[in-house]
Amino acid sequence: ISLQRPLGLDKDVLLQAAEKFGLDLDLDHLLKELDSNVLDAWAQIEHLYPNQVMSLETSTKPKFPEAIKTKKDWDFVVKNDAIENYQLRVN
Amino acid sequence: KIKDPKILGIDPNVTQYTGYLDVEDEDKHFFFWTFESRNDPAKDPVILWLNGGPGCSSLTGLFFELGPSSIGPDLKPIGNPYSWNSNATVIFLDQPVNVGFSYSGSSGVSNTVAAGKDVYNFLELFFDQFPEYVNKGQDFHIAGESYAGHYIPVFASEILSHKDRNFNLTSVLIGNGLTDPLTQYNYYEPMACGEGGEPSVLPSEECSAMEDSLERCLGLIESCYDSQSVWSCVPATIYCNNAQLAPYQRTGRNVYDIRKDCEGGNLCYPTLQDIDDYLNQDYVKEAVGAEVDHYESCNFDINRNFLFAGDWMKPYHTAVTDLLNQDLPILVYAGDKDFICNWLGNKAWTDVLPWKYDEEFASQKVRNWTASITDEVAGEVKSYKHFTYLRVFNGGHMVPFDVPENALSMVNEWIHGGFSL
Repeated sequence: ISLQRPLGLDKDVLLQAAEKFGLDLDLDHLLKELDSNVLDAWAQIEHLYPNQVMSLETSTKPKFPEAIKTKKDWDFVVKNDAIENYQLRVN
Repeated sequence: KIKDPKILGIDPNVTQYTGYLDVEDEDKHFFFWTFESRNDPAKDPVILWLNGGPGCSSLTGLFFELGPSSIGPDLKPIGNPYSWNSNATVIFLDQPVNVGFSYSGSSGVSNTVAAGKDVYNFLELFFDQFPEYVNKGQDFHIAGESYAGHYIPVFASEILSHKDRNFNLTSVLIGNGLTDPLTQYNYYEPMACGEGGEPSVLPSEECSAMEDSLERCLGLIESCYDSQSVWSCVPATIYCNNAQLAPYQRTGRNVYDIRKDCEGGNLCYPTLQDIDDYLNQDYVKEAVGAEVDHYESCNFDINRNFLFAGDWMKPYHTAVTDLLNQDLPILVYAGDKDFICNWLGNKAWTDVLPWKYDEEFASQKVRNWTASITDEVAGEVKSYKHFTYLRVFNGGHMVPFDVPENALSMVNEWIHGGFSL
């Protein structure tokens, strides 16, 4: 077990990040696009901060979905035709 | 029937509204709580208050900083005579979704620009329902702190892009904000190492290590500014935060107040737990119509997601340039005991920000600011035309918590005094 890789990363960190970000990674294109400073930083990050690489994620899921209880008895419900899909409920 | 929030005894003599903005097709629901002005709500301006994080509830601002009550250890409200609704109606909005009492049944946003569209639509519908707050030409301001230094410039730009809006945006106030990381990250080492008005809190070798890593950090932020790609902005955030913030955090000191140690809880202030406990009581949730059964002051998943979306290091200060060039008054204030969004960095970015009067602003002399309520010299101010920077003496990250009288002086002078201090 390597202390530098406690989570046993088995892929290149850029590929792993792309997977976490939900992006298709064209590595050839990316290597041309990113400057060496950025690529070096990715390489170091894999070793220095593996936990942060493992937690790469950008979508937010409801934290307590079971704890949502919709209420109905509002004093006002406001809609505006100019703003589709939006409404304001006021107590 | 949802109970009237007045039964909670939080400023029971003023009219108050709670509720949700629903974005139906995305299943997003934003919670808000509004307190009318204690003075003259028919004429006084309206302020939208936003806490930062990203991922922290604006009810922290309500109960910990500038709202009409704090919460005591017995979970009872304690009136705040220096509440910002003394002379303004104040709206506290929990955003983005999945923060505080706001929620989404599906997923949420992880960047500032997406959050801005929801805030604009909230304001349109709010003022549709309550035209009495705008139809006599009352002013409307957005104020916030910390990561709201990202939010506010973008939200204000989004608002100004809608020419047919039903409300006026009069000014914005940014307190201890993160707005221009490329400039501000230069000042963590000076602030921690004795150049910010307080003694150094780090050993010299830690200060040297911060200096040594700065060039690389700034190079990464520059790459992020140039490309604004997640591939550049994420490593900039990880590298710079570990190199420039972590040495201070490891000392156990309060990142929001260099004079103090971090005591209990994620945010270093034990009283924040009282607020969580108060808002998690059933009778409180019933009175405000909360549809989320479990309240947390900060959602660290949101924090992580903004960070890993590359939002942290993006150059949102360019929106400040646009706002100033459209003549929108802007106040940037900073409590001078904060580390994490310190006054040195905030002063520096306002000095180098390009806008139509940037040279004139930069050449202005700093002068003393005397707070009207206490009649004491409470800070230092630099101003030209509609752009003002204020250093607030003895304030931490959350200025209204540390110096409530002077914070109220500041906001009253700004919104009622023609945007000058």
